[in-house]
Amino acid sequence: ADRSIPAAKQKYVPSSGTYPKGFLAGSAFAGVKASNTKYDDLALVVSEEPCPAAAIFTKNIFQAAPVKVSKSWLAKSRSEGQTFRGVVVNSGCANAVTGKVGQEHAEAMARKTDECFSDADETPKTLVMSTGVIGQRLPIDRITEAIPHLHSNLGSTHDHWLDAAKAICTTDTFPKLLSRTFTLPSHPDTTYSIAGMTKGAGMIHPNMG
Amino acid sequence: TLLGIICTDAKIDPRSMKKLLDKAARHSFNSISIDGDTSTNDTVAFFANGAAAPPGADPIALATVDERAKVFGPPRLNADTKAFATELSNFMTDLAKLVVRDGEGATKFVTIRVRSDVDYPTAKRAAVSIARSALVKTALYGKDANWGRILCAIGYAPGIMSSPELPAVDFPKVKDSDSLKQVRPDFTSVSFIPADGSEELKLLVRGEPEEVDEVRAKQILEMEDLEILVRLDDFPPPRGDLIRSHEAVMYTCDLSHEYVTINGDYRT
Repeated sequence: ADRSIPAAKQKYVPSSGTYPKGFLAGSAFAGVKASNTKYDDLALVVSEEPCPAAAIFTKNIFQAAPVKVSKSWLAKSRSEGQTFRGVVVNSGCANAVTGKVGQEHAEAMARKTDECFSDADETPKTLVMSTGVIGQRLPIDRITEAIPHLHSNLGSTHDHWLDAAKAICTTDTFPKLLSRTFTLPSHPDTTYSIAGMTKGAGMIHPNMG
Repeated sequence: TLLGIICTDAKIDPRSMKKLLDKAARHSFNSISIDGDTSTNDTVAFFANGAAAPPGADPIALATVDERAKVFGPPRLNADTKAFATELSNFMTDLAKLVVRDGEGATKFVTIRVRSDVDYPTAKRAAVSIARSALVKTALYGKDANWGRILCAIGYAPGIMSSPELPAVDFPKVKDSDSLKQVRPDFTSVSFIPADGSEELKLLVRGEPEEVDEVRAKQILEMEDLEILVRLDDFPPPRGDLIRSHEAVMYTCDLSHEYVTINGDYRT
């Protein structure tokens, strides 16, 4: 599909941003969906140093493989004080209702990303997300082959963040990226940043916890 | 599917991150609806690396005790935690609103604000039911000030019951679980709040339809942004002044031909 941004939506796409220190973002093409031959469909957002993470997940009973995998790792991290580096995301295939193989694919995607970090060990460092059509298996070989390239594309500029925000889109008509700065009362001279990206256009009535 | 990734260089106590995220999601991502379908993949992840924090800075933590509270009262959130919780909540709300603005085929961004004298769940149930109603959403697409469909959606909302037997003067401050579900049709009002800050357009006041200026209604409905305000607590003054109002807000969009086109073509 043509992903040109409709004129009415262009005002929602930022042309610059202030991004948090020590985080990198990037995207790459894996060709998850056969009909997509030109748009990046893998995104990676990482912290340069391991850091604490949290997540909320759908309460739908049929939770997709990446939801189950990330959820179990986060649950384990709470009891063991584990830290994470970031999250790898593919668009084009939700890896949902794909059974045990789907779970293995989600783990493989995260493990391959972990291998890109110098501090790789046995504990998972990367959470995983997928979005797209339900009931199809991930083309995992194409994804794992693209992950080293995805890692080499990481950077901290606005364009890196925007590219990542675009890569997680499915039927979205525009990438959704926000960033801002703030201060805290205890250190009013210190400026902090917060940045976030989101995607979604249909099948949207979240009930996460 | 909704996905979200949020990163900050503030320093946050790992044990507090999930609670902060949960709390902020309540009024942001968990308060949007495009088509009423909850995905198998919805996930929002939150990372905090502390890279901007000065050396020795205390982490933002929900369990911390304000120094003043040690003297003046029970433990409460410290100022940093409060400030960050507000920042995160506002940030996530703005992100969530972007999703609604991109609703498949959507032409309108609609805020549904429901006030109940009973409790928050009552207000939330009514707001969700309106936001999920295909007929309300098609009316909005058709620029139709159809308050009847809004009332209909409130009336069948799960967990909401009518209590016509209660006299107006004794409408209860609730004590038990049954009365938590009460909505009185004759105390229900519906208005459109224009996005340009002009005067609200009252469609229904305490169960009675207003003479609606159709030209004004059309003007309001032609704007991209619209707020629907529902009062389930619309007591005649001064009685109404004594009742505390609980407010729930949902963000949604209209339902257009384009939604069917996109989803008729998007297959497993």
